[in-house]
This record gives sequence, structure tokens and C-alpha cells, in this order.
Amino acid sequence: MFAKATRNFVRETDSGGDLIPVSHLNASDKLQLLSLVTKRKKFWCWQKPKYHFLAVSLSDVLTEDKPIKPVIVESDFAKYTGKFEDVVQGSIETSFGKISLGAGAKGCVESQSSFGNLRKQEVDLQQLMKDVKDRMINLNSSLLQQVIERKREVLCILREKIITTQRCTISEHVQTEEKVSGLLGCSTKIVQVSVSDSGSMMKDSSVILEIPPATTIAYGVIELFIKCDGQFEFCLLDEQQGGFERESSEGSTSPHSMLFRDTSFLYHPDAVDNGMYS
Amino acid sequence: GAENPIPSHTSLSVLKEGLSQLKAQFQPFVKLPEDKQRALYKSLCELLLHEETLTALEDVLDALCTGDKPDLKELKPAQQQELADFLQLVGCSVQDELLLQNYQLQDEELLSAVHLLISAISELSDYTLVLLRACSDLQVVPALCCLPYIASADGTLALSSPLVATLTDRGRFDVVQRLFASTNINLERTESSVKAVTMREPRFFPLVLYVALYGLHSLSGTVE
Repeated sequence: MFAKATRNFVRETDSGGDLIPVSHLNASDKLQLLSLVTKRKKFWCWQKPKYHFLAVSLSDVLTEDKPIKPVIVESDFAKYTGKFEDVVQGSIETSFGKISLGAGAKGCVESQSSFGNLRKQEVDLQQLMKDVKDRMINLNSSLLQQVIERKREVLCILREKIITTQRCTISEHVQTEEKVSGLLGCSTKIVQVSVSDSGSMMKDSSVILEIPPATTIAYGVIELFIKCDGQFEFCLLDEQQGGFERESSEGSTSPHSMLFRDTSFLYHPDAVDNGMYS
Repeated sequence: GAENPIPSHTSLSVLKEGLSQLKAQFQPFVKLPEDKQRALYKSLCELLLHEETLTALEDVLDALCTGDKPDLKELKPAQQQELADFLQLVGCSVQDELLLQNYQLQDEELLSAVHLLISAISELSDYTLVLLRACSDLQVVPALCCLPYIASADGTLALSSPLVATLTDRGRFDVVQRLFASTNINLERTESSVKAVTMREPRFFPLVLYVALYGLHSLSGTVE
């Protein structure tokens, strides 16, 4: 439910951009600027990468014990109030019967989506680059060893985040499946988000989730390219790809390796680069 | 290009070459015994309406197909059972309560085909999935799989073709039109023909929809 609300928000405000929706409410407080995030590359050309938050920050994996205090720039992001029609609803007559999409009700249901006033917090990159100049990453740490072992993962840092400033309510309307007298039905879920200053509850909602102010709903990362000796650089340009410099390439252990030999057009370029498919 | 892999305002026939290659990948579905085919098809149709379970299943298949150990500990018990039941259908037997920590794989080709299909389905929006499910119920999936092959260079195809006879029904056509629109394909109809062309900057969506349609079609028991 939270995941769907944040995904809708990113789709509407930053489609094709760098923002990543937060999928788990539980992860929201882990999203501190400069904290480490792993990006898992995907197989197929159409797939989006997946991100996993680590409980440590960039400072924790640098060799010298000198913490980095990022300069944080905060600004208004947007006041997000959306209203859209749920076009899944409705029923359609066909020559062999009636197909009902949704709960069988005709017409449309209006959904509201509002996270209220949103703020953006971002790291001052120029200052950060000065702060980490000549610093090295300790590749011997057990955490990084685990990341390196998983060949498809790239280390990133959290560069920016979008946070709420008001209490919001996310509600889910579940429309159940119907199969009555030749009617076919499909269950579907409508997610609504609204700012709840008054604390009033919505009617007809199966599940209601209230999220506090300062909840992170989206974030942006920068990939790191890390050399064998621990030197690293931020991948600031589109064409730069993060990862770990490898001394030798190893073969794939994927059972897919030979099975999809005829469908190379489907692979994500990263998957090919990493030898996931041979 | 990676961002606009499928050209704008182009006939659906642009997908033809890629889809011909896909057929081979879904052969393990076609070869399944009828009862298994039916069970897997039914299970997949149910999954179309369970977005969270689909995402979890995609993660598990990603892990299985790269030789990683899937982690199901964060899933709810009901979801764990749902996934275990599904994986059982594709020849991945779970041996103890620590789901998939010890698993045995019987058919890698089948698992790979399922991975391809689930990865595609997972990329579609819940709205598209509801419509896909409706198209499955309306039995128009075989006709949709034909479209890239019979569409002309400008995307037109005659409704008199028996292959697409099901689309002459207005209700069915409306559902298909909405399904296509949700994946950046524009479908228009005149009295005797339909025209299917990609929208502006369709990105990967038409291809992903067709991977899903082909996968479901291969399980429908009507493919030779």
C-alpha cells in the first residue's frame, strides 16, 4: 500500500527521472543522506534495478577514522495533490456475457492522492567531493566483501531524499472478486493518500495507514566506482557506471546461461557486461 | 537505444522478429502435460491480481536463476505458502520449513521460462494486469499473439481474418484497446479493419506486454 502510493508519486512527479520510490515504510528512517545503498542490476532489458539499504554510511567504510559531515541543502520540492479516476471500474457487455472490471459498479471512482507539502534534502556534492578527496574505501570490511561477492551489485550513496512535512493517511479500498450468475469479476485495489490534519478517517476503506511527518517517500542515489585499491569516484554522468574494478572476469554460474542463447535482445546490457549470460 | 528501444508510431509488426525468438523460450510450457499446463495457467491468472506476491516471486526466481539463495524470511507465512505452491508447480520442490533454503530443481528450462514470464508480468502496472486477466477470461490472448504477424507495414489488419475474429466483438475490442493503451500501443478500429501502432516513445512496454501474452498463450493448451 505504501509502496503503491510512493510509486504513483514518483511516476507522476519524476517519470523517467532519477527518483526512486521508497517501498517499505520500515526503511524510511534508514534513509539518511550518505548512507550506503546497493543497486542490484537486473536480467532483462525492461527491468528496473532494485535497491537495498545498508545500515551504514559512507564514513563507516572509509579507511581513516574521520567522519564526514555532509552539508545538507534543503528546499521546497512540491505540494503534491493528485486526483485521478479509477478507470478499472466498470462493466462491459460482450456477445457472450458481461465482463465486470472492478466490483461491478458502473461509472468511475475518483481517487485522491496527496502527500501535502514536500521538502527535498540533498547533499552538497561539491563540498562532499572536497571532503572525500584522497580518502579510500576499506574493501576488507565484511560488509563490502559480501557486496563484492554478489557480482550483480553496485554500491551507491544516498544523495537526496523527498520527505513529508505533514501527517498523511494512505487508505486501500480492496474490491473483491465476484462470480455471480455469469458475471466474471476481477479484484483490484485503489490506493488513496490524503493529508490528515483533522485526523478524520475515510469511510469504506479496508486498510488505513497513517504516516508521520518527515517520512521519506523517495530518494536519489549516486553510484560509486571502486578500484581494487579502495580508491573510488562518484558516477555523476549518465554514461558512467558504478561497480567494483575486477582483476579477472569469472564465468557465469547461472542456469540461464545457455538456455536463452537466442534471446540476447532481451538482456539488460548490464547483465551481459557482468557475464550473467554467456 | 536503451531508453527508446521500440520506435514511436510504428506498426506492431516491429515486434515480429523478437517475438519469433521468444517462442522457443516458452517451449517448455507447450511441452507440459495438460493437467500441469492448466494448473500453472490458473495459478498465473490468480497471480495477476496479487501484485505483492508477484514481486516476491520475481525476487525468488531472480535468486534461483543466478544461483543465489532466495530469502523468503521477510514474507508473510501465507505468501510463503503461496510461493512454495507455485514453485512446486514448476518443478522446484521445497524440502523443509526453511523455504527454499534447500530446494531441488527438476527442470531448469521450465524455471527459466517461468522467470522470463514473471519478470515481464511484474513490470506491468496493476491496471494493465487487471486488463490482461480480463483478456485471458475473454479468450482473446491467441488473437492478440497473432497481431504482430498479420499487421501490415502501417499497422492495419483486416477483421475478416479468422485469426482475429474474436476482436470483432465490441466489448472484447474495448478491453483490448484499454490493455494496449496501458502499454503504449494505440489500437483503432474501422468497420472492416483494426490498426495497431506504437504510441510516442513507447519504451519497453509493448515488448513486455507481448512477452506476457506469449507466455500465457503458451500455457493455454492451444499452441502446437
